[in-house]
Amino acid sequence: SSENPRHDEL
Amino acid sequence: MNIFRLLGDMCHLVAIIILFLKIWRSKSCAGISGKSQVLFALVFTTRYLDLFTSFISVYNTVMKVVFLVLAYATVYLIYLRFRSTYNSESDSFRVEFLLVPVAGLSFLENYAFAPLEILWTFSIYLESVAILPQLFMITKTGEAESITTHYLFFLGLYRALYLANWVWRYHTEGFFDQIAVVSGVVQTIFYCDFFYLYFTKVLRGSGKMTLP
Repeated sequence: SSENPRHDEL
Repeated sequence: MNIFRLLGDMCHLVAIIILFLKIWRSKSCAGISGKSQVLFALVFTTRYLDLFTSFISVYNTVMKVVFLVLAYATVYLIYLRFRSTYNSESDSFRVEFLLVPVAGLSFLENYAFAPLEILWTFSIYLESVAILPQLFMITKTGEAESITTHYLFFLGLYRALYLANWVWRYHTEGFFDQIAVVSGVVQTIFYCDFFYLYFTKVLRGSGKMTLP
């Protein structure tokens, strides 16, 4: 699975 | 932060406030799916658990608290305060048909097999289908009050603006959140039929929306 983006969205 | 995401968050906030005020002032939740509101409260709960573990910005923290408070306050109005006006017989969507697949998928397709990450993934998948009980209820009753359609319009617009936000972020910072994007597309597609009715019926001033 793709990289783990930092969840900076609501 | 970009204008699409800011506008999206504002539309989301407006939608939630429209619904809350409608129920609070009319002292009635007739035509509102309590199940969808419970699912949204669950979406915020499972997504915002990082409220205490990771600080992103004042805006991020404040908005998360506002969404959580308004979501639970709306559920409280429907199931406790004005429960006598709740149309439970019309709100008959089997939410277990949503929760089980969404929970299963969040264990299968996620960025990391860690509790917070799986709960975040669950919240993303759940949000894409959380409005279905409400849309189902409208098809069942065959109509929706105009204020309810404005609520749905802003709720659908918010995720459509988030799609624009993801295009913008991809081109400006190479950011790509595959799970959020795919779910966001599915979520927005569910609103297409409603958007068509909204623009052809409600905005022509026909007051409430009656389905053909």
